[in-house]
Amino acid sequence: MSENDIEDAEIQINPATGLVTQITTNQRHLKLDQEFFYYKGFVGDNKKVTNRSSGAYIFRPTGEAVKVAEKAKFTLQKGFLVSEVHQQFNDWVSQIVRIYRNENYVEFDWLIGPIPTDDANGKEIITRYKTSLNSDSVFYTDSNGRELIKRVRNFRPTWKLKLQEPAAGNYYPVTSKILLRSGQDEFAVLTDRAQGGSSLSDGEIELMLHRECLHDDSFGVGEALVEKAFNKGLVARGSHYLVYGSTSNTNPDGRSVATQERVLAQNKLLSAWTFLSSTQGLSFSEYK
Amino acid sequence: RVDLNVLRGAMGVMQHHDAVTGTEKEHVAQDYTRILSQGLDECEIITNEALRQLSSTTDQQRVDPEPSVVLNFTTCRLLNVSQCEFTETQDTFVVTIYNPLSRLVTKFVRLPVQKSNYTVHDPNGDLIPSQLIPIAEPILKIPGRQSEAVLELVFQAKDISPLGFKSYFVQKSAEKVPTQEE
Repeated sequence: MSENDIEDAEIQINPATGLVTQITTNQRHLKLDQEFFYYKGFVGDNKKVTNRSSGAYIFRPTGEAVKVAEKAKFTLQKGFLVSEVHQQFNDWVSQIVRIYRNENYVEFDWLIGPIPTDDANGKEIITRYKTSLNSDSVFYTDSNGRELIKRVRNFRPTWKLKLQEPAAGNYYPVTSKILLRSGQDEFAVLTDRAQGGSSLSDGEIELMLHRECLHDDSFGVGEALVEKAFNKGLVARGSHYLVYGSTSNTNPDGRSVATQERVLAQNKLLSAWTFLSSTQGLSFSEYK
Repeated sequence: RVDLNVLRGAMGVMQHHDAVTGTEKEHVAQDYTRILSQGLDECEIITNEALRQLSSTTDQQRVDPEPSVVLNFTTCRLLNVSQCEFTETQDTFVVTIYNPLSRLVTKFVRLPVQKSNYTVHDPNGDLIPSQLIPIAEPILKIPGRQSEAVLELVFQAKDISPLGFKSYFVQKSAEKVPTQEE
């Protein structure tokens, strides 16, 4: 899908699976697999640390992440200003992948919920962006909302680490950005809200989108994390903005990808305000 | 300042209690939502007044002796579920985009609307490109969504000055609605 403009982003979809296979920003192609998974939460009696349930305070998955669906039903909406792929993975996971004319990013507008409560464990839903970048166990998060902090998988800078929780132990707060670097290449995911995120394999970024934990973790809330609205489980909707480019000023607009990310983050996190007014029945010529 | 205090108080309470992370009981979270909503209501008074002052012409600037239209500004807080009673029910309306940043900004505006055709004029009176795009099926089914909107009207608010605003005139047109194939 392309609007044939130099600055436009592009995406490619596999028509057989409905999944994204490639994105293009800054006129650079990046092979990308994006899918949704969920972790099953640990269930315990909370009497010992090892029996602590996954809950509001504790992210404690049991086992590997489970893929939500192998394929997505999809429809294509192509237009002059915006083009979209509407993907439906199952009854409670869907997404719109979107590119705007003259904009140099790809938007993933995800919609999760109501999460089914058909098992004892609860579900913690993530999205995973898998690339071929060789990130060598390193990723970066802007955990304090300001500077980027270097994170190394299964590593702490001041002690020898033996992780008991391979997924949760590598999760970090993401205030607005998580990224990978490989040489001069940089792949960044900007979030519209604070989320937890990690890179559990080289070239991968994952972000936690929504959770339904059916057991309290005994840290004081005294309530399982099962929120409802309109007598149904909560639905969460949000966006990720993906940018790929060079860390030097060799991108088509002469800016580094970090500069582009900063401008994009300002545009999205401090977005222009929209106000509406009645024209009190006037036609355009009268109003003018 | 009085109009800002409710939201200030709400933010203070929520930051102190780590709200919206799920680490409060559900009915407390719902109460935070209520307090935040009240805060935003109060803030709307001050933004409305500020925009009215900024957008009104003074007597010296007026070349037209007719009284001008006084605009009241409102916001749509349910755009996250693609719902807005105002844009869905009005045949004509004005969209004002305010840029809170200290540099030029271009924004794609998305507004839920009912099935029809629309024209959009920019502040110079020029017709600008706009697009209607279907709202994705799962969004239409979000529990609690009460909306007849099945489309979103998209247009580009270009080059809004730092701390400035632009207003766009949106009008339903009588033309036939194109089918998906068209």
